[in-house]
Amino acid sequence: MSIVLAFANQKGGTGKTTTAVNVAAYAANANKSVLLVDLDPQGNATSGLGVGKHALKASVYDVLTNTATAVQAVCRTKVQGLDLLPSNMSLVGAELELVNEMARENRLKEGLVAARQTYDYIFVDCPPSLGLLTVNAFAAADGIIVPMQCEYYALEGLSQLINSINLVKRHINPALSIFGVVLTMYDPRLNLTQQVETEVKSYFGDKVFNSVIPRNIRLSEAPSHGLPICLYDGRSKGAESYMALTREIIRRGDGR
Amino acid sequence: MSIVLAFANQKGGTGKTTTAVNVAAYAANANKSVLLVDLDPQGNATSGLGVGKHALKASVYDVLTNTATAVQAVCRTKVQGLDLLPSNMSLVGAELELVNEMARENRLKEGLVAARQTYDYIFVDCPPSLGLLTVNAFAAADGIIVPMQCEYYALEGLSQLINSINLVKRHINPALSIFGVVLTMYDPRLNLTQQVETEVKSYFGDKVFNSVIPRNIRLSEAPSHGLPICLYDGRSKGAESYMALTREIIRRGDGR
Ligand SMILES: Nc1ncnc2c1ncn2[C@@H]1O[C@H](COP(=O)(O)OP(=O)(O)OP(=O)(O)O)[C@@H](O)[C@H]1O
Ligand SMILES: Nc1ncnc2c1ncn2[C@@H]1O[C@H](COP(=O)(O)OP(=O)(O)OP(=O)(O)O)[C@@H](O)[C@H]1O
Ligand SMILES: [Mg+2]
Ligand SMILES: [Mg+2]
Repeated sequence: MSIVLAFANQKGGTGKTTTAVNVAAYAANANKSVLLVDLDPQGNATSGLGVGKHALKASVYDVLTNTATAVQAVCRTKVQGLDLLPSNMSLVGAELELVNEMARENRLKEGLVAARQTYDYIFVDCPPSLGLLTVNAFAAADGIIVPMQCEYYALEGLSQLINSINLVKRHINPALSIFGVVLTMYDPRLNLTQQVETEVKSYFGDKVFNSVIPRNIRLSEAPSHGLPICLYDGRSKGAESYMALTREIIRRGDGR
Repeated sequence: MSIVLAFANQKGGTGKTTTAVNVAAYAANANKSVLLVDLDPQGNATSGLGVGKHALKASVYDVLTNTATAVQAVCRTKVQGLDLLPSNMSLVGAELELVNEMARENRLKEGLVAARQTYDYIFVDCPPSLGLLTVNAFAAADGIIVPMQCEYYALEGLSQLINSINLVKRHINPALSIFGVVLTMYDPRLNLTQQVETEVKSYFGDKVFNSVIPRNIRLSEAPSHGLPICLYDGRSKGAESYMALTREIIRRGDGR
C-alpha cells in the first residue's frame, strides 16, 4: 500500500526540491520502492537527479493532459530503487491549458492510480505557487511535507498555505493533512533561526520533525553534478541530516 | 517621464523582493519619486516595508480587476519619496480569475497609465512564476531586472525566462528588454559563485551589473522589522551593496 507525499510551500527557495530529491534517494537506499514526481516547470528535480530533459519520451505534462500514462513517462535514475516522473518546459503552459478542463484538479491523482500499486512511496516536488499544479499535488496526496526556511518571509506565507490546504481538503481531498514540517537552512547561531523555530513549533507542535537541515554548501553543489547528496558526498553534514530526516519520515509513514 | 522596471525570475528565493524593496528605497533617497508595486500574492514587499495587509483600503488586486484605480490603492511608506501599491491575500485568486477576461495581459499596464505621469521610477516585484501576474508585469514594463542567485538551479531557469520575455516582446510589448542582471547571495570564496558568474557574464555580457549583493544576515533581518536596509542598518555590507547597485540602475535609467 503506497503513501503519496507532496513537498509544498509557495514561498520560493525554501528547499522543496533539495528535500524531495534527497529524501527520495535515502528512502530508496532504505529499500523502499520510490517514485519522485517533478511537478515544477523549472524541472529542477529532474536535473538534480541527472536526467536529461531534452530526450524524454514523455513527461508529467503528458500524464496531466492524458496523452501518456505514468508508466510510459517514468524513467530510471542513478539511484537503485528510485524512479522519476520527469518534467520539462512543456509544463510551463499546463496551468493555463488545464483551467477549463473537466476535473482539472484530479489529473495527477488519476495518473498515479497504477503507480500507487507499484511504489511504497510517491513523492511530489511542487512549484513555488498555489496554482493548479500544486492543487493537483494536494488532490493526489495523502499528506504534505512543508520545507520551511528559517527566514522571516517564509513565516509570512504559512497562513496562505494552510488556507489552500483546507480548501482542497474541504472540496477535493478530505483525507489531506500536514504530514510534517522540516526546518531548512537552519543555523542555530542566528536569532532569526531561533525566532522562526519557536514560531513554527508553536503553530505545528509535534508535526515539526526533530531533524533539521543545516545550511551546507555540498547540498547546493550536488545538483550541478546531477547527483543526490548520498552519491555526491555521503559523509557531509547535509547528507547526515537528510538521512536522519528520511528515517523519521519512514517511521511516520510506515506507522500510519 | 517615468521608467517601469520589473524584478523577475521564476526561480524561487533568488532575492527579487529583497532587491526590489531596497533599490526602491535607495532610489527614493536619491530624490527620485518612486512607486513599488507588489505583484506577489505572498505580499512580502508590502510587509518588508512595514505596511499592514489587513487594513488596506484597496490593493493591486483591485487595480487588476478594475475595481479601484492605482491612485486609490497607493499608500505611503516609512521612506520619504517611496509609495507602495500593496498586495494581499486577494491576489492569490487573480490569475485564475483573469484567464478568461479581455486584454487580461494588459491590466497592470492600463492601471499604471496615470502613475507614469507622477513617478520617476515604478518598480514591480514579481512572484516566482511565469504566469499571468508576471506576464502583466512584462506587458507594463520598459525593462526587466533579473536577480540571480549564485546557485546551480538558478542557472537552469534562465532559458525559460528568456523564452517568456521573447513571447511577450513578440505579441504584447515590443519595447521590452532585459535592463540588467544582478548577482545575489554572492560569495567570492565559493566555486559555485565563480561558475555562475562566468556563465551569466558569457550569456548577458555587459547587462550584468558591476555591483554584486553579498550574503548578509542584516538583509534577512530587516523585513521582520518592516524596514528596508537603509533604515535598519545603513552601514551593513548589504546596505552598501544595494546603494551601489541603485546608483548603477539610476545611471542606466536616466541615460536611456
Ligand atoms: N540546506 C541547504 N544548504 C545549502 N544550500 C541549500 C540548502 N537547501 C537548498 N539549498 C540551495 O538553495 C537553493 C534553493 O533550494 P531549492 O531549489 O531546493 O528550493 P525550492 O523551494 O525547491 O525552490 P523553488 O521555490 O524555486 O522551487 C538551491 O540553489 C539549493 O541548492
Ligand atoms: N543578500 C542576501 N543575504 C542574506 N539573505 C538574503 C539576501 N537576499 C535575500 N535574502 C533572504 O533570502 C530569502 C529569499 O529572498 P527573497 O524573498 O527576497 O527572494 P524572492 O526571489 O523574492 O523569493 P520568492 O521567489 O519567494 O518571491 C529571504 O528570506 C531573504 O530575507
Ligand atoms: Mg524547487
Ligand atoms: Mg519575493
